[in-house]
Amino acid sequence: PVVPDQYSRAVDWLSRYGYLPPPDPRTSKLQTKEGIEEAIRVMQRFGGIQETGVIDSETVKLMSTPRCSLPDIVGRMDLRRRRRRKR
Amino acid sequence: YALSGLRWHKTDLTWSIHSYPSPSISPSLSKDLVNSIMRYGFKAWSDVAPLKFHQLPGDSSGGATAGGDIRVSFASLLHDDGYPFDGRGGTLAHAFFPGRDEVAGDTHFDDHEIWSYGVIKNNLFTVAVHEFGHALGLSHSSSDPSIMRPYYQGPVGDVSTFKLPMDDRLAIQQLYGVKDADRPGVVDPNLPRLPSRPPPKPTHSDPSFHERCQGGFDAIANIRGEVFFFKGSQFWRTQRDGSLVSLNPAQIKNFWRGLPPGTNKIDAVYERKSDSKIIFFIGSEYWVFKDTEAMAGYPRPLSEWGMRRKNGQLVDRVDAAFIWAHNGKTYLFSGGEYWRFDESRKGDQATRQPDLDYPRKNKLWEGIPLHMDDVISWGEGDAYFFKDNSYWVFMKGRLTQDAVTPKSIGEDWLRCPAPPSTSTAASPRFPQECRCDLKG
Repeated sequence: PVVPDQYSRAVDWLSRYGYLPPPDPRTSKLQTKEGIEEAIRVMQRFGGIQETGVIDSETVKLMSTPRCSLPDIVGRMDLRRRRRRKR
Repeated sequence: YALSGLRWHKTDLTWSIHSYPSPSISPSLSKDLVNSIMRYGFKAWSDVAPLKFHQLPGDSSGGATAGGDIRVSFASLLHDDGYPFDGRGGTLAHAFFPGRDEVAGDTHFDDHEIWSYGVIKNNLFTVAVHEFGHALGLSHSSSDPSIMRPYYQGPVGDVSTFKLPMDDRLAIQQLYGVKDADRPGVVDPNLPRLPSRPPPKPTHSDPSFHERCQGGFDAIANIRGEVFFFKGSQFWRTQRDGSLVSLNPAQIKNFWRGLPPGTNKIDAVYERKSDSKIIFFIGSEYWVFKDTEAMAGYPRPLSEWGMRRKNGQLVDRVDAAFIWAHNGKTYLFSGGEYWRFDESRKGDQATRQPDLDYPRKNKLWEGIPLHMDDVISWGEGDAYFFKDNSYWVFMKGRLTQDAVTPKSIGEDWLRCPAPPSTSTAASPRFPQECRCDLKG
């Protein structure tokens, strides 16, 4: 089982590398459980490991692997804003 | 592949190096070698796209506009670009996409990392090719193989003959076109020949270097988030960020006050979870320290811990001690066996009793030597077992490892160079057995 500290670190990691929108201090928006699961799936797909949607040991291991500090998903927020405007 | 949407609107690009890796952290890389590695890093891209890279002299003063399009530097932690590095491990490097911003194209390597030109640690060429991909407009790719995968993948082989994977070739050619039917360009006669192997390690005449780098520590402890390596009458100290406080050892008697004069061997040390006091085991006695001062009334006999072997014999020394972060229990090791204690409510109470069903055999921890030097909890609560100059990691709460291959204490904790490559070491528990790596 994933301990809370590990979970919050994982969410921070997902935000940092573009899989989750960064926290918005103006709205204090909470990430939804489904949103985080989907972000984990995308991260797992991108990293070439099994897509489980949960922070399993393989996922923790991949998140601990040394890496480039640029995000993997660029412009996710811009894309969402554009979609909202379009609607 | 993925593109950032940005590219240079010219194909003649200039670059420069503004700082080099710290010799104390990456001693195997001279400035000349770094220059050569970077040139070959650019060549990987100019081999497949009509790009030309011209090196300019670096500006060590850090001038804002000097240095051309792509400015390479080695920096640590906060380095004035809004994207701080995080010390050793974690993030290794980053680069800014092309554009008109002042920082466009700039490529920064984390100077806290141990950079190398060999197979050990972070291969600078591999990371440089990746970052130059960003500086030219490529984003991270999920394809395998691709040099633009975000995770460090290890050395790519011979630098002078390296060819980009197809995914990366298609990406750069999408931005800048194909170079002469994708034929590698004429070899630049100015390109230096790189040594076929990493340069020899510098020799060290300092005796403390051998003491530090040959391993075989008496005790190792995680105290307040720093790791202390005790050996003889001295100790070294590695901080939370992985940096060594000093290459030179400190004297135990000058820092830990209250141990008997002439103390030249400590068997085991750990920091008690319940009150953060620090316990030292030496022979058949133990001391309790409040910060760096031994408390009054110590030493006291080890027999107070109630550690008996199956035959009823009292244990007269401790090999290793640690608190396993996953359950908060204290573990003491002696003579191939270990005992577990719950210290959560006992404080300084003199008489202790181990949990029932102990001792147990050390062999329950799969793949480690039966007699280890010491154990700590570290990182995400993982258990680290140390013996000689090797250590083994057990992920949180597990008695087995993902890989039983030991790692080097000297290289990973104490800023020591990698030893010359030798045949694969035998399993510590079954020395007659061979182990094969992937290439073997």
